[in-house]
Amino acid sequence: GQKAISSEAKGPLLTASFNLSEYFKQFLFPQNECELHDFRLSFSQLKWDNWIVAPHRYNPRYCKGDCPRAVRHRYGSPVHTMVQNIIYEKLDSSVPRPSCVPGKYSPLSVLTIEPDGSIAYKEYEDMIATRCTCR
Amino acid sequence: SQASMGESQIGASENLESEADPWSLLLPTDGNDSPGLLPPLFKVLSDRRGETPKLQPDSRALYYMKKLYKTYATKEGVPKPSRSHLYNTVRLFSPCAQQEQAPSNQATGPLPMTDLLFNLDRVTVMEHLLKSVLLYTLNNSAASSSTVTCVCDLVVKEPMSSGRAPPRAPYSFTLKRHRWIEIDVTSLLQPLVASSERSIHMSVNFTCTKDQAPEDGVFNMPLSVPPSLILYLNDTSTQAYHSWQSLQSTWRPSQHPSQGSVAAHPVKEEASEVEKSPRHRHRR
Repeated sequence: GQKAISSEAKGPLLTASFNLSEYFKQFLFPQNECELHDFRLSFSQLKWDNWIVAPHRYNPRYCKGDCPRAVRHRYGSPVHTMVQNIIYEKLDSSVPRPSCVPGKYSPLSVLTIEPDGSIAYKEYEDMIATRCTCR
Repeated sequence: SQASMGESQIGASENLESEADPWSLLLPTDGNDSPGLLPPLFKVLSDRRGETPKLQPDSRALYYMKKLYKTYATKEGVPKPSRSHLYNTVRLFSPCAQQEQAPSNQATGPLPMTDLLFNLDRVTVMEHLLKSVLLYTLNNSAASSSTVTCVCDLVVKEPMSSGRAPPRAPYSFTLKRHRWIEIDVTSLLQPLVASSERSIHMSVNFTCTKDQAPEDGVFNMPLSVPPSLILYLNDTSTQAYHSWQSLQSTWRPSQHPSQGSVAAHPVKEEASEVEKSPRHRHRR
């Protein structure tokens, strides 16, 4: 098709390719995609350091960002999430879009001094977010 | 309505500013502090914000628990997957009272019986005892090259013991290498902790002889400070981390400890391996 393409024919071709890239943009992932963010804090900031001996630093992490429309494979979201998205886009925008929330956690080990002077080592469930999901 | 909206916004911002303390963000706005709302860690800490603990723990006990913490968790506080123990709570208690009695009879040699009183109020009903040890710290001057054989007499006085003969724990250790000695008292304490006894009164004494010079008779056991009582517990509450659920292995504490037996294990200097996991155990 090389011959078929002449200089004047390039115009509409360029337009088409431009529309094509515009078309695909809607499927790209949002710039601020839903993902895990760090938030390192020390227990002294919360005035807990006279009770909590360890750890010195605690990073509970958090999830923030927009959920892409095609969430299925990347976030382990249930089909309900896509249904909710369609409702928001096509039927009723008062229904909120799916939210970016933690989907998996890890425990935290804490060493504390008890009021009676005894010392306790305890492991608490779900204290650090390790994965985000759209729900 | 604009004016009232403005007033309510101002009210809200003042309200937020006044609540600069993070704790008020955790407490329900209706003021009543429903305990179910806060996980135990935050509940406990929200009750204590800003205060300092009434009683400070013994520095050696704190050193030992910090070593234990480093063994079980990373710097960020995440429990290490390599650990194979089943407990998610370890509590160390220092005796709230200790007195030495004159030796009741010559049989126990010149060493006085030591009375120890432990208050276990901090143990919750959801915490089930898996293992318990008396932890002795040896002072450095005790280091000597000779092997020492000790017999430990340990009697639980209150709650009234069931009249059993005091358990004996013949065991030997060389003083120079060990900084801590652990005496397993699980079989003694298990029924007491299970029956929600929270005040344990026991008396302990060591009778030691040097193997190379038994003619010297017993000698004074250089135990620098009264022992601590360590409880290894499984907290069954929902907020506690249950690693063993992922192992799908059911673990039962020793069902029938031999009557009156009190096992003792000298613990190496590092005290890092608080519990040796036998090599042959295959992790699933």
